[in-house]
Amino acid sequence: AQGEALHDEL
Amino acid sequence: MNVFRLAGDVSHLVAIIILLVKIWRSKSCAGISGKSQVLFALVFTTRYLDLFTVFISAYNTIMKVVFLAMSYATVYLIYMRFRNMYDSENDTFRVEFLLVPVIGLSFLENYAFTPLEILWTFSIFLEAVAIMPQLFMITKTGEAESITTHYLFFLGLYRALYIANWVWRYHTEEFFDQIAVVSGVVQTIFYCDFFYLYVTRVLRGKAKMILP
Repeated sequence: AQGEALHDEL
Repeated sequence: MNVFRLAGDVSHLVAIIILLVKIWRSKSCAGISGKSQVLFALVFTTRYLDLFTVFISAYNTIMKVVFLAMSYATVYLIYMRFRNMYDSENDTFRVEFLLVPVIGLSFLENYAFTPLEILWTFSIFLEAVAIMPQLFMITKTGEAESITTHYLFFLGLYRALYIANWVWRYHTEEFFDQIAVVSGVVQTIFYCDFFYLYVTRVLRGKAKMILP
């Protein structure tokens, strides 16, 4: 799945 | 979190610390592209706007604050504290040639047409090209102090480790962030030429990297 709106990476 | 991403974040932190300490202790920013450092501060600013709206983990929040603080401190040292040592005639890369395409692309290619998401996408695309002024400056002066090359090595290594992190996350948690992956691969490719020179010259104990 493409990146969800919540970006958990720096 | 996985070992590749942690190693990548540590490598990124090491790079930023190497540069900041180098400028502070040598009281000089000769050979350093102020433009690249401004672009990196812009990358962190546009990417970490969710610092106060989304809490992911203590680690995430702390690292965002550290990266923001250190990147602004570096810009401050270059353009304020040691501005008389700033090598402006060699730091001539036209950053508008980077900003215009990156802004355009972030409006075209994003996950959601919302301010926060477009700014996040802008920061991802900008990070891929933010090192260009620095690499351009090195080709222009034909040399780089070894400390500067160590900074570039860890900076390039960080996104290479993130690629390993994305491979790992794809296979373990079906996670795939297409925008970050494509941009991260492009970013790492830009360092390949430097990596070759770094291994063949700097690691052979040369005082500074002289370009062929």
